[in-house]
Amino acid sequence: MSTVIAIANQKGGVGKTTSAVNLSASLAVAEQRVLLVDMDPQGNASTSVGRPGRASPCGTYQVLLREAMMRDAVLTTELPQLHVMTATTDLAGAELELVSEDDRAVRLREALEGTRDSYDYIVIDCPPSLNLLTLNALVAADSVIVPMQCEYLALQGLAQLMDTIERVRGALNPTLAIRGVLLTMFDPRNNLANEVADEVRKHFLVYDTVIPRNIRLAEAPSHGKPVVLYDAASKGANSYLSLAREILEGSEGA
Amino acid sequence: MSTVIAIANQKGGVGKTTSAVNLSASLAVAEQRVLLVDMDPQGNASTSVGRPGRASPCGTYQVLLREAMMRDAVLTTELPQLHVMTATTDLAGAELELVSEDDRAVRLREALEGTRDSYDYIVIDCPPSLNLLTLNALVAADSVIVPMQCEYLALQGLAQLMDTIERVRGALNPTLAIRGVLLTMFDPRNNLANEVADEVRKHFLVYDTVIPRNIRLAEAPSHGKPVVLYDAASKGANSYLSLAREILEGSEGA
Ligand SMILES: Nc1ncnc2c1ncn2[C@@H]1O[C@H](COP(=O)(O)OP(=O)(O)OP(=O)(O)O)[C@@H](O)[C@H]1O
Ligand SMILES: Nc1ncnc2c1ncn2[C@@H]1O[C@H](COP(=O)(O)OP(=O)(O)OP(=O)(O)O)[C@@H](O)[C@H]1O
Ligand SMILES: [Mg+2]
Ligand SMILES: [Mg+2]
Repeated sequence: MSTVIAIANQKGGVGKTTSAVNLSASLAVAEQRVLLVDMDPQGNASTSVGRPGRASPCGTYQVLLREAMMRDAVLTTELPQLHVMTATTDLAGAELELVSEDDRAVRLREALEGTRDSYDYIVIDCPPSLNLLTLNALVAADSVIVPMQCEYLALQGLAQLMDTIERVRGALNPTLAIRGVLLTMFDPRNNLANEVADEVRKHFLVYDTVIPRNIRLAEAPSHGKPVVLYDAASKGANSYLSLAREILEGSEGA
Repeated sequence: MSTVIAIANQKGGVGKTTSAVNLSASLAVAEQRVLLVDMDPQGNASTSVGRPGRASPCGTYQVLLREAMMRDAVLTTELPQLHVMTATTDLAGAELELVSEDDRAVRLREALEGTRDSYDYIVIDCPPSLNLLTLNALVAADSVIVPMQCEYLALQGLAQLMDTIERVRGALNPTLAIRGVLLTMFDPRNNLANEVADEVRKHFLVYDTVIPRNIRLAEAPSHGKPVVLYDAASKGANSYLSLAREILEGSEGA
């Protein structure tokens, strides 16, 4: 029975895709069977594992609209234990296309039901908004990881996101747990970052692992590889491996 | 007759809000009468000029739904020549609430018609997605500025954004001009940034002014001030003043 993790934050550019891709890859390296689901019409997660959405016949969009089965939409990647369901810009149309369907919020959860036994972890990359796509991810998920840059504007959106998660928990997914906030692109020399980090730790659960700013994380997507394949010795790769360890130990404890 | 500029890019965290706020403030410092319109439910532009959305009785949401007139929704800011129309999270609901209205794409353009004579520039901050809110901004605008971080994933989305702008130009706003790409958070010591910048300059119009990474730009929003009021001597403030000059000279030449 797999654990489904949504990587969500409506603030843009906080490291959602980078975290979804590199956590998935790190769990795969730790011999877990992992499915990465790209729920963002930008398709950045798909590209970052070398499977740009336009290169596959079907993906998340077709599965949400029930035009394809999960097994037709899942692709392998360079990492044997890591599979991906890709996204294209079509996905941006799903919200309006499903507007009159009563079950529009549970489409992803239903689609994943059939595959949960084939994976240990299913990791979902969300778009930068609290729309139907992110809602589907929160309804399908067992837990949420919230990547956050330690900057003032990112702090602003956290309370709103937590409100949304509470509402989803109340209405559609009572067992949804907020696993924690993941601090990303962290530069310890920067006062603002330290102030914001202290503030966040006061009010929310924060992972011990902090992801540093590391250029290798920004370079890896242009090679279509997770950072653990692009530069395994980098600080970026090590920080996501340590996050994977923290999650694997946590789920034993949870 | 004012010039309406949309600041748009569906990629998250590329400096849309920082550019909308600080370009507006820099134009205001140059004695232009400026209206900043916040079209993002996150309300970051509103907060960044000291007018958080929840503090005002009405804003962009009410104007789009025709529950209020522009003149009731516009507030003054600390800078005499800069006004703002604020956003709250309600705005996220506008897309579904307007789904059956035939004129849903031209609501902002119509609302601005009555106020264009009171301003020299109207600058619109867009959310990180190509949804109805961004569409409204593109339909209302005379020109678009595309802030872009020089990173691979940001490059990916540029072609898609340009496609969308072409479609808006074809269907709803034939005079919409792409004023240019604005490189943001630029670090000249970083190879990836230089490679991406060269690539962008090959295919798109790029402003001469390049915005450097400068911590004062990230600190200013927590004080509710544009950077020109927070730290006028900073590199961040100077770069946006130089962008304002480039735009003021360009519009004479345009
Ligand atoms: N720790 C890091 N160090 C350096 N660069 C990073 C790091 N994490 C992410 N980046 C880069 O920062 C940019 C934003 O990250 P990313 O695209 O993962 O954020 P996102 O939250 O998924 O964005 P969006 O809101 O558009 O979906 C990307 O160009 C990415 O390569
Ligand atoms: N030139 C810069 N130097 C340093 N920090 C910057 C710069 N420009 C923006 N920032 C910071 O980077 C973060 C992202 O910028 P900003 O919020 O303006 O991007 P955005 O495109 O509006 O994001 P969203 O997609 O969420 O709307 C913010 O915390 C901001 O303060
Ligand atoms: Mg992303
Ligand atoms: Mg913004």
